[in-house]
Amino acid sequence: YIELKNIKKEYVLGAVTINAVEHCSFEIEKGELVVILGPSGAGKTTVLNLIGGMDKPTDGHIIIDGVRIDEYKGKDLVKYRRNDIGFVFQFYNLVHNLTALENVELACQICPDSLDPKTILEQVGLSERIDNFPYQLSGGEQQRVAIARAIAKNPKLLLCDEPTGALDSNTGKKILELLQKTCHETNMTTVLITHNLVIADMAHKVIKIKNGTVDEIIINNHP
Amino acid sequence: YIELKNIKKEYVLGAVTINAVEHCSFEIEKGELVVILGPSGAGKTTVLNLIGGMDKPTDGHIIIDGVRIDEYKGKDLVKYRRNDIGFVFQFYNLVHNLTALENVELACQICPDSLDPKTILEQVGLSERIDNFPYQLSGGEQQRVAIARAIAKNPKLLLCDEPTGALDSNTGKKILELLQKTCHETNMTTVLITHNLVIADMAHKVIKIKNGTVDEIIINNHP
Ligand SMILES: Nc1ncnc2c1ncn2[C@@H]1O[C@H](COP(=O)(O)OP(=O)(O)OP(=O)(O)O)[C@@H](O)[C@H]1O
Ligand SMILES: Nc1ncnc2c1ncn2[C@@H]1O[C@H](COP(=O)(O)OP(=O)(O)OP(=O)(O)O)[C@@H](O)[C@H]1O
Ligand SMILES: [Mg+2]
Ligand SMILES: [Mg+2]
Repeated sequence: YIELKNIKKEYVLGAVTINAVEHCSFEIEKGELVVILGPSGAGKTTVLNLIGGMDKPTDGHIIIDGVRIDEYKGKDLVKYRRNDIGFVFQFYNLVHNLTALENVELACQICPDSLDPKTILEQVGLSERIDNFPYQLSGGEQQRVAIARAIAKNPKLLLCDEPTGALDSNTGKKILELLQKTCHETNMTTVLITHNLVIADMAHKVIKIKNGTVDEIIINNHP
Repeated sequence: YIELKNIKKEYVLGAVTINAVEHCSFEIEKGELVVILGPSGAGKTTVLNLIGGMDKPTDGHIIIDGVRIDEYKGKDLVKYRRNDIGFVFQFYNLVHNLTALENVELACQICPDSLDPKTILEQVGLSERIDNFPYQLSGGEQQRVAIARAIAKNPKLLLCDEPTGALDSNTGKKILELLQKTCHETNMTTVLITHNLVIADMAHKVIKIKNGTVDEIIINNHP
């Protein structure tokens, strides 16, 4: 379902070039829960942004469902990002002048098969807070709104950048179980960046990234 | 050195009142490294904001170095926040149109006994990136700039809100060792919110907060 072939991503800053990712190749099957591990600055967010069509690779191919998305432009790219992808950003990117419920509804409006916003906010433990604005919520509560927004789109591919970074281990576990359940029930493919090794044990596949390239891939037959 | 006496903090949202913190009392000695643990939404950030003078309690006393800071107004409050406190916010709050070095220098300019910005950025592992802007850095790299900015002020009291949330365990450990070292050498008091139980073991004291109040206090004689 997802195939990265020899991906390279450079950032040119004046006279300096930063090789964020190079010689990066891996495959992910449909319906899999895959975890990406790696130290700070390894290139994890860069890889996730490339898979989600938020950025373009400097070289190499990204093939999703048989189509090269690195060649997408304009309308095709917008349609891919809107309909196929649910994204939980590392810094949430909530709309600050909309309530928790409105933030989730906004994502549902652009998606044909979306789920019910209130139900998803209940599932992440925020039924009491749906009419609050992001600044009235704690860090972990804001993160849970961002997770609800991505799941409610009922996407084919869910990309999560440290979705439980601001959560305590109990709350984090409940959120992961929700992701795992959604993944199984709707055959959604999930790619998740984390530093939490307990989460890595729940995944079908773990891809370890170091200095911008794949360091090791571990297959887990009984997650 | 720090004494919280029966602290209460309410947020009034129209007809609803949220009791973020109530009946919260504890003491912290000078030079101690204290960790605050608790689930998402427990009131940890609220307590840290109150100690740092970023917000006012609804009721109760906050006494730092024998002075009631909850009664501070205007100039006294600004002086307290500038000279005594180093703050690592949960969402970094870096100035986006300044480089990493300029962000740290800005904090040093307002402080009489500040340390050398370049040296501190080197100690957090960013000597190659000091001339980059926040958007050019990864999540963990931005967090390390925020940590360097707080330490470089050479404050009496360092308040950190999940300072290693975006870091892998190796990078996180190096940062904590830096904080522990700074704490010992300069007799700086450090209060640190975290979900990482390994960090809690490094502290002199652990304060567990649940539903807005102190649930348990653990003293650790050999951190
Ligand atoms: N400005 C505000 N208006 C209304 N409620 C608020 C406000 N700030 C915080 N709260 C509420 O107060 C409670 C405590 O929030 P706080 O940010 O202190 O939690 P926390 O322990 O830091 O959680 P996390 O681990 O998720 O960051 C939460 O239920 C939160 O929703
Ligand atoms: N816009 C940019 N311009 C220049 N360099 C960048 C840019 N974005 C990322 N980088 C660099 O590319 C490298 C990889 O960044 P990336 O954000 O993918 O790391 P990461 O693995 O997600 O790290 P973290 O765990 O700290 O979030 C880093 O060294 C970073 O500084
Ligand atoms: Mg990242
Ligand atoms: Mg918080």
